[in-house]
Amino acid sequence: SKGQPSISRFFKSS
Amino acid sequence: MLEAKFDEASLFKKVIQLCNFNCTEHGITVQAVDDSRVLLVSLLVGEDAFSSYRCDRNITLGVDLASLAKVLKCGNNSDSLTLIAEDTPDSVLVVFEDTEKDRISEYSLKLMDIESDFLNIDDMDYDSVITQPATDFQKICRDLSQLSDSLNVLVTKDTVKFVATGDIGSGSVIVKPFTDLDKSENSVRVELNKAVNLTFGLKYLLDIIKGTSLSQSITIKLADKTPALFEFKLSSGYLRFYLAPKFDE
Repeated sequence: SKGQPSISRFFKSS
Repeated sequence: MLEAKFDEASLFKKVIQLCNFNCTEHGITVQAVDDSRVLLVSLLVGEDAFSSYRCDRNITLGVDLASLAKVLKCGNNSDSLTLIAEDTPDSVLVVFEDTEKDRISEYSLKLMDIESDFLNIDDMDYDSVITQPATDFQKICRDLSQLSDSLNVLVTKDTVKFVATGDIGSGSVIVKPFTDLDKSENSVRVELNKAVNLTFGLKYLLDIIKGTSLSQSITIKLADKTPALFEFKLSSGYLRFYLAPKFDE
């Protein structure tokens, strides 16, 4: 089944 | 020093989430991620949204939103609302003014040190961009959330299809481009570079549509395996949500 990825996987902290 | 005056307190009342208010000469930005770290919200209230705005140097206001909400209830929607803070503040002053009745009320709110990451959001290339009336998208999400916890969005040439399939059955809504010359906010625009077939958690979409009262239209930018951007434009600034589609790991 499809998982819900965390947003932090796509955007890095400054 | 920061001094930011909204003509109508109601705008500020609508846009509250938990977090740091980052104040610069260009306006106030707020970024927050939900507890599950899935949904990112980014708000910009530009300097032009204020009837007067002054920010001498960048200031971060760490606001306990439950406390702020209590203070905001003390003002009437038609009052002007001014935020005042010193350069290194431990509190922010909230001033309501009812100019007709010559009544001024002031509340001082203690600030907190809130540790939070600020995420860098770069511009991205999208496969499709859809703009439609915000209330239409709100209804689609609410209606289809009764059938499933996932919303499938399919975009092909000139057609957007929203589909939900669950235990009790399935439902779909098809939206096509439409131009309303008299009321452009009623129009539906679909730009397509590449066909889209994505699935989103409706739990998060139901949070996103809480922004509906802020704007007449919503713009949705979609690409495969990339966070979708859901944007409500404000008269000066925006409320943006970033939500990644579900995909196979």
